[in-house]
Amino acid sequence: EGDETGVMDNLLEALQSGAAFRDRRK
Amino acid sequence: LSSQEYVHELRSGISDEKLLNCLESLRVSLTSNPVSWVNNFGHEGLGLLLDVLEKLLDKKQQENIDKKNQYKLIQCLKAFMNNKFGLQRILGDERSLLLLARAVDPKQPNMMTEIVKILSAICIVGEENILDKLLGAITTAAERNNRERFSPIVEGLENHEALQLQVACMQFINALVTSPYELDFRIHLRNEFLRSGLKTMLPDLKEKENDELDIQLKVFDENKEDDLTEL
Repeated sequence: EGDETGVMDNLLEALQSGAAFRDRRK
Repeated sequence: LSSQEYVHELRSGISDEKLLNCLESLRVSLTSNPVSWVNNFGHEGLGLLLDVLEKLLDKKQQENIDKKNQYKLIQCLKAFMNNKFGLQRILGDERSLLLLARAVDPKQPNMMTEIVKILSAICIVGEENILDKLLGAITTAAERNNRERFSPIVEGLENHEALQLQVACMQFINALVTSPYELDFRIHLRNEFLRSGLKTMLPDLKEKENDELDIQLKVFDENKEDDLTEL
């Protein structure tokens, strides 16, 4: 079950670091 | 408590302090138990949580305990969504998006910070049509209050005593504005935010020199420049 948890935490981390937006622009 | 015991508790219509204790305990359980437990709870529990949230939002005058319960409930939803099953359940339930959008309240900065973060995450998760659903929920929520749809977000940005809320609002703006595939739509959303008051706020936000906020302001400017180049 480990790979199914932390989904929200990962999304929030990507948003906070700006990585989520860099990925989108690619 | 087992997941079914929480379902039973929520279904029994508890309120005030008893509800707050139940929600705090549920939040811990949702955070610390395996996905199968969350899954079991979610079948009936999500609907019950949304019922409680709706009831609290429909109250004409919220008491302090109601505000505490609403904040705790949002924390439960966030914990529920921290796995693929929970996230899919929320994404597949338009009522959950509408209730989250309705719960955005600049007068409750800590709770609003959590909600805006959740909405930002939903925005970037890559689900088909999620932007339309989210914008629909935000628009409907704003119409209930006779307000422009983005004004609560801009109001959150204006709260200089709540830096984390300002960061979360800027994140949400970026998540929304960078979502559309079409250039015209991206420019439209960005201009709508700028017209709603963001334009006059940007210089003040840049002066704060906060690392987290600066990341979001840079993302906003870079995407704006990229879109102008593309245009």
